[in-house]
Amino acid sequence: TERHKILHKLLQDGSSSPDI
Amino acid sequence: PHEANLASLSRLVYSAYLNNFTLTKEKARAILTGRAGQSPVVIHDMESLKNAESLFLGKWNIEREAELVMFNRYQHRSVEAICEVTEFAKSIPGFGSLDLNDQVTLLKYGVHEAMFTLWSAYMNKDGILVATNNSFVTREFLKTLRKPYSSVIEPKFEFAARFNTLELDDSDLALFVAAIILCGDRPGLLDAHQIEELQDSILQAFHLHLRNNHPDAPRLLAHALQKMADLRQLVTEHADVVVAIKQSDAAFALHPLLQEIYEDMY
Repeated sequence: TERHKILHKLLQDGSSSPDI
Repeated sequence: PHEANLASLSRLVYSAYLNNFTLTKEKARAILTGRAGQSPVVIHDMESLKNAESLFLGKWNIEREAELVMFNRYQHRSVEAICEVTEFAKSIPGFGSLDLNDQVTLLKYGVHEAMFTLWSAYMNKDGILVATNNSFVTREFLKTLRKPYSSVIEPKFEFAARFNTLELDDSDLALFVAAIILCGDRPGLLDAHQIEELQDSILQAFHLHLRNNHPDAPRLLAHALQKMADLRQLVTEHADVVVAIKQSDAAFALHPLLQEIYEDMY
């Protein structure tokens, strides 16, 4: 989970997430 | 009633595709064949690359190498494409009800296969359309980049040449990409069975859709499914090239999203 945190964010918050 | 359900699934998946992918095959083909009116800027050598870069990104930084500029452009476009594929996946009926860890695994292994499928639509034998920048980068120019950068895109052109002979349209591609994402044999899945069931429905819908959309090509489903194995090979080779670039270039920085996708992939 921790190793794929950007993919998690993309799935949960979409591409507007500040990490992307 | 079963066929009606499958046809409705096809419509849902196609509508998700149209809502999430900015550049469809239809639009790309219109630009590539000159039907769209406006012609893209052709990048065929260092000079035209410099001109295009200063047009789109401001001043050309002479310190930066062309290979790194090209690869960063490529990374940027990949991240955008991965976001589009993710949003598309989220709209596939059933995907959202999967365990979140399985959704992550499906994307980790599926996004590049999906992306290279879609990029085939933007390629012809001479180059690739990068419509976000309204540019067309020639295959010959990409071949002149120093190794290993010259090996990034060439295998994708070879795949595209074979894949494009299937003549799938956007409504077919929507189901093909959905089937790629819902693949039950990705490493580390928690509930492969549930994913296989979803993929099975998509493949049935794809089968029916191809029968109606391409009545003169009865073997099209089999041919399309064979291409899925080619895509997996293409992604494995791609991951190797990225490792080679990382090892050969101190100035090279891989985007964190791509980093987590490639890490422990195959």
